[in-house]
Amino acid sequence: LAAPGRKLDDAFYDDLTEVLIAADCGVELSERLTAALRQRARRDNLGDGAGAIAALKAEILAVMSTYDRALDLRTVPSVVLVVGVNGSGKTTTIGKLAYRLREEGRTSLIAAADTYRAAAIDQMRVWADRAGTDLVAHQPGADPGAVVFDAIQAAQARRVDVVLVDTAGRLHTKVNLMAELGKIRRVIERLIPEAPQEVLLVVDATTGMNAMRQALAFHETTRLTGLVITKLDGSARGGTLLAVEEQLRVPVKLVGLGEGLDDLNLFDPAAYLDAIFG
Amino acid sequence: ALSDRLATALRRFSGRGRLTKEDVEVGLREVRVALLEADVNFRVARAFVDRIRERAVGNDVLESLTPGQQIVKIVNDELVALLGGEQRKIQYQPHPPTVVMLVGLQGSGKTTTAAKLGLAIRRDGHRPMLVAADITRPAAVQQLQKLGLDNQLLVTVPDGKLKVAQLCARGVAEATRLNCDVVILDTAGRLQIDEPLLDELRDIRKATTVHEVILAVDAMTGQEAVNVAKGFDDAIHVDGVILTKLDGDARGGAALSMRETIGKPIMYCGTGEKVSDLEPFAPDRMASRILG
Ligand SMILES: Nc1nc2c(ncn2[C@@H]2O[C@H](COP(=O)(O)OP(=O)(O)OP(=O)(O)O)[C@@H](O)[C@H]2O)c(=O)[nH]1
Ligand SMILES: Nc1nc2c(ncn2[C@@H]2O[C@H](COP(=O)(O)OP(=O)(O)OP(=O)(O)O)[C@@H](O)[C@H]2O)c(=O)[nH]1
Ligand SMILES: [Mg+2]
Ligand SMILES: [Mg+2]
Repeated sequence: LAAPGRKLDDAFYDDLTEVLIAADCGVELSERLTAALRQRARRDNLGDGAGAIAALKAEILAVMSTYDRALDLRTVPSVVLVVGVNGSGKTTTIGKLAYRLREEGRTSLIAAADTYRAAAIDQMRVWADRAGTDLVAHQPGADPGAVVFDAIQAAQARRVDVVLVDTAGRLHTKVNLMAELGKIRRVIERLIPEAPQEVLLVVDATTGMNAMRQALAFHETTRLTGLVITKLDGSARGGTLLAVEEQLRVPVKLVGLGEGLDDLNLFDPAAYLDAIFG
Repeated sequence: ALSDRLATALRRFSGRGRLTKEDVEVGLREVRVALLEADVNFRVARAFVDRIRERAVGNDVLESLTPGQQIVKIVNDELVALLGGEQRKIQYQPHPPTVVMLVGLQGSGKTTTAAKLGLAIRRDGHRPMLVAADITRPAAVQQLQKLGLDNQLLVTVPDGKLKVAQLCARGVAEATRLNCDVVILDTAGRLQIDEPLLDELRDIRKATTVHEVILAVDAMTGQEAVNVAKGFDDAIHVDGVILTKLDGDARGGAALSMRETIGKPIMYCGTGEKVSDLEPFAPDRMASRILG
């Protein structure tokens, strides 16, 4: 697409729409971006494929750079609530995040608040050990709110910088599970009025259009402050994040790039767009 | 829904009595968009529309008072035909044990599905053994053990110091020793672009005879469903697909994408987190779900 000298003909714009759709950007956004570029190419005389793609990237980047993508961890302790549908990568992301925080000189403690799924607490415990952080856990089947309560109290007592809260995967269509999430949030708010400082929705990069529905539903239940796109080391490009950022104005803050402790990066919009457009 | 969009799109032609082929093209575009919004892969969506075009420009559409409804019927019929075909459950070998291997991307639902299959197989009058062959994910073995414990399913945990292929062979041997006639290998999640991990699956097939390879795919998978299915099928040959998390509101276009690309049947649907939440695949219900 971005080849120097490539003509800006119908084939170019068709290919562009295809690239965007193939990246899971969705039909609406893909066609809108293509139509806008077509107009701009005439108006601003963008020349060739290289010029047009550079202009498109710059335009998208201009919007994406208006977000503050840093985690808000100014308060001690700051609470980071991690939510999302089943299997998206929440537990693994928390392990990586605890490690990253430690590398940055911040202490953290993990609340193993997935008290439902088989071996969820065991899994979180392994990650806590790998990251060199403490874990607060009850027995399986315990009230997740109680685990969060204990974790925050422990963090306050020990003057820990960040509390990372792992929650059970839940499909946003399950009313009772979303209500449970609301309850967990209120436990946090009652203990620390400004908390949770971060509510991160973890989304698997292979997710298609359902990512928007997930984001809308979770945002309604517990106001999101950021997204984590996981499994970007795979072949999926996670293009749904563009529409989600646009519609919710919630930024992608972190990306998962593998299954290791170190495989978590700050989201880099420029690098991301380069990966989409080649 | 597609019927509403078609009604709107074709309304401007309704005054003239009979549609032209060009008018139908407007309707076919709506079909393609609807499929894309349902996560059907863009190449599969285009091929699908090309397939139905001939019927869609037939007289029963052009002369219909409700051409939109005619097109919806054509689309639905074609979807059901493509998704359905060979209805397939696990095929039990005349000489047991039947060895089933579950594969797929990270988090697609393999471990949970292994237990679900175990329960279904036991209810079928067979004796399943689950093999905890994921030795990389933290507490994966404990996860399968807990599911087994809660549902009275046998789980074998071969020596974690072995290579995965040898571990699976040991699991099959143990199952045979205990008179189990079906073995389910729960493997670690992996990317279809991870060649060394695809080799690991190939090594499993060399170390022990695998009769059925089932690919677990999350129903919310988008455009990459084609590449994922092709990647696994080209590497180790897939026999069937299980679509998981269908209790959500993902449209499930990945089902059509995979069926069209690798031509393997969708055997079951995962419809919840409980081990009893496994249902046989129903093509007509999947078709109306994709159409939305
Ligand atoms: N390749 C890759 N795999 C990942 C990434 N993040 C998580 N995973 C894998 O995805 C699978 C699911 O991760 P989990 O952390 O258990 O996901 P979860 O959201 O906590 O799952 P539930 O608690 O069951 O809802 C595991 O196999 C992880 O190793 C990533 O960035 N890249
Ligand atoms: N709602 C729902 N959740 C499901 C279904 N199948 C699996 N899950 C959930 O999805 C999450 C991931 O399931 P796992 O069985 O751990 O997935 P996996 O493929 O073994 O994951 P890896 O081994 O890490 O690759 C868990 O939270 C499961 O409870 C389903 O059909 N519906
Ligand atoms: Mg988890
Ligand atoms: Mg597993």
